This record gives sequence, structure tokens and C-alpha cells, in this order.
Amino acid sequence: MAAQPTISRFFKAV
Amino acid sequence: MLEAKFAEASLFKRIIDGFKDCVSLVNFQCKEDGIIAQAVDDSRVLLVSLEIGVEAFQEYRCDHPVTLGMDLGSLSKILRCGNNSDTLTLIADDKPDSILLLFEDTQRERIAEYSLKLMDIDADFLKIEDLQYDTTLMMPSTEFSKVVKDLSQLTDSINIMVTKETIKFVAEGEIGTGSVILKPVMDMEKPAESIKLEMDQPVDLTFGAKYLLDIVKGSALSDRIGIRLSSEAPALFQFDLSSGFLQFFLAPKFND
Repeated sequence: MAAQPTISRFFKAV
Repeated sequence: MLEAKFAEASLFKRIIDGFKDCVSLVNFQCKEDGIIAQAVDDSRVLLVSLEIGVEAFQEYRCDHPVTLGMDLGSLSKILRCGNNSDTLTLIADDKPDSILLLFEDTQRERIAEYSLKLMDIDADFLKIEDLQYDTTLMMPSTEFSKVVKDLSQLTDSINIMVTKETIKFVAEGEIGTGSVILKPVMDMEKPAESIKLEMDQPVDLTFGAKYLLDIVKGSALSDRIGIRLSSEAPALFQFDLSSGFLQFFLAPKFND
């Protein structure tokens, strides 16, 4: 099964 | 005061149509050097980043930075009221409650004016840093759109594999399997038909078909799509405007 990470794992809020 | 005039309303329509189905509430940040917007879809998997540079407008003026929070569904209803060849001017004051959209058909002396109520949208602004990519592809957006739409019929995940000379898209579903192989090609007579590939490292990535189907809706903006892939970072899918771009960042699926 492939897991779908969210985008917030890669980009941080400023 | 913001006054941003598009020579053709169709450009703004195509921009909004390019991402209105994956995000609904968007803050448009208007500054002296153009308009930017950023939004993440409800499942927080797809990040949309829009930049419309001053050169994309026929006339542009923004005295003070202003943020316009809009519901794209509502904006889209108003955009449908204008004709594609009308000019479209977006007008807002420095502390606006609403934005004015002015459609003008100069040949027929027809002027249509709509106002859209603005919203306070509480959304994070994400810092998009320059990422390192293993592979960069440039191809016709219609070709990419067809591959995604065809393979999505079979499965909810599409695998993209790139080696030195080959780009392979694979779908494995319950009803069967499908694959499309493309090779880099330079079309001198029709440069827009060319497929360019720059590969530092081979990649083998899997993406949710649902999100790729959202991304290809940007195809009306440009006849080319730029795709940058990395094993370590979200993929970047980019449609260029005459000045600016519409970007989609999509995190690949990982095997548990």
C-alpha cells in the first residue's frame, strides 16, 4: 500500500 | 487602489478555471509588481501557487498592497458573465469589502459591471523554497493531459518513471493495466510539440490520479507543461503565462 503524505510535510508556513 | 486590466477576460477565466476545482477559498495578494496567490486543497496534498506579473496585464496599478480573499466558485460565476474578448478590469480600494469586475466590449460600447463580496480567509502562506530536482521535463500540455486522463480510467495511482531516454507512465488497476512511453523529441517545425528531458537521476514515482486530473485542468493556460521530479521533494507541474505562472506542487505517494 502506498501512503500519501500531505504537502505540509515539505513546506512550512511563514 | 488596485486597477488591473486584462486585455482579454479569457486569460483570467482560464487562470481561475485552472485551479478552481481543487481549491475554493483563495487569498490573492496584490502588490506593485503583480498578483500572487497560494492555496492548498482540502486534503492538503496539492499546493497551488499562482503568479501574475505586471506584463500579463494591459494596464496595472497597485498603490498599496492589498489582499483579496475570494471564493473561486463565486468568482467563476461572475467571470462567466463576461465575454472572452472583453477587456476585464479588477478594481479594489485599499481596504476593500468587495472587488469590482468591469467587462468592456469596446467595439459594441457594452460595459458590464459586477461586484463580488470579499472574504476574510484564514490560510497559511507557505514558504516555497528552491528545491533540488532529479529530472526536468517539458512537453505539450495536451499530451500530458491525455496520458493522465487515459490512465486514470484504470487506477487511482499513476506511476511516472524517467530514465535517460524514456518517460514511462504506468497504471495498474483492477480491470487491467496500461502504459504510455514517450521519448524526447525535437520538432523543429512545431517547437511546441517537442518533448525535452533533462535527467540527473532516474526517478520512479507514484502520484494520486485524482490530483493529476486536477493539475491538467491548467492546460488551457499554456500549450506546454514543465514537470520537475524528485525522490525527495514534491513534484512541480508548471504552466507558464506570458508573465508569471500557475504551479502545482504534489507530494508523491510512498510505499509503506
